[in-house]
Amino acid sequence: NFQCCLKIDEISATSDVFIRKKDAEQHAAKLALEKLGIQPVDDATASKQEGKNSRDLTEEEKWQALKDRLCTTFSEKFLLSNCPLVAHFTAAVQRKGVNYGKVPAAVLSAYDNKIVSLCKSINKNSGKDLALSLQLVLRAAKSCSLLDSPSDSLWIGKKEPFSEETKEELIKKFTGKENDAMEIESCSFQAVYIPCSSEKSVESLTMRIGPQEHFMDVMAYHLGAGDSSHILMSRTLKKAPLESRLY
Amino acid sequence: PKSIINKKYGSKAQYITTDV
Repeated sequence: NFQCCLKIDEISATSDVFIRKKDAEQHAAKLALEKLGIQPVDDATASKQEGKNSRDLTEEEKWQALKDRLCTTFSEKFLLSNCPLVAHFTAAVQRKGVNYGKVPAAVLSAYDNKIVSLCKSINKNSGKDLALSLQLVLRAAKSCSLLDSPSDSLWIGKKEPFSEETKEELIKKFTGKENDAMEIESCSFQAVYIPCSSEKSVESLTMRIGPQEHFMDVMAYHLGAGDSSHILMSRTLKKAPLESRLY
Repeated sequence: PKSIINKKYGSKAQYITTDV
């Protein structure tokens, strides 16, 4: 049996006891929403509010919706409003060289639920095929006038650079620090390394992430990938600890 | 509800699930 305690800033909500971990988490989330005074909206109402359901859109409208969503993820308003992708954009504005301000396309195609669902509406196989959803996102980005994704590149940025204010806000939001020194301490996490050759053995791996490093870059090093844009990530693994993914 | 929390609060929301 599972019980979940959800903490958001000063608010905490403890669920009833459930057989499934997922149900405990959902119940804790429901209680937290009630405490926060947020009224959950069911899917049908949400679709009505958003206008057309993505299934009702024409092919062209689906592509436009995907391009619009990609542009939204780069908008300063979106990034500064508790966006779950903030760590990736913080790394983007600290990256040096040609990929400054860019995020790996796979981050957007895997982590943003709205993008995931728009890709599925364009091609239902993209839900299972990570390379296909990446391909759809890149195609949309490369044809979008506001975004910058050079040919043969797996990175997406926006043509107009982030303002200094946004850069500072992103760093402050992520680190809780006022300056851009990224003085957060090093951290490490455990991973399981699964070689593609069955002749090699599965290994436990400890990854150390320095104060100025981003976990995707460290992972790219361990995977022998050129850079973090070459990493594909799975959807979250069912029956595994929260947010576990295969990279 | 969980997706709403995650969308709104991202990594600020901490789920601590215990086996009871």
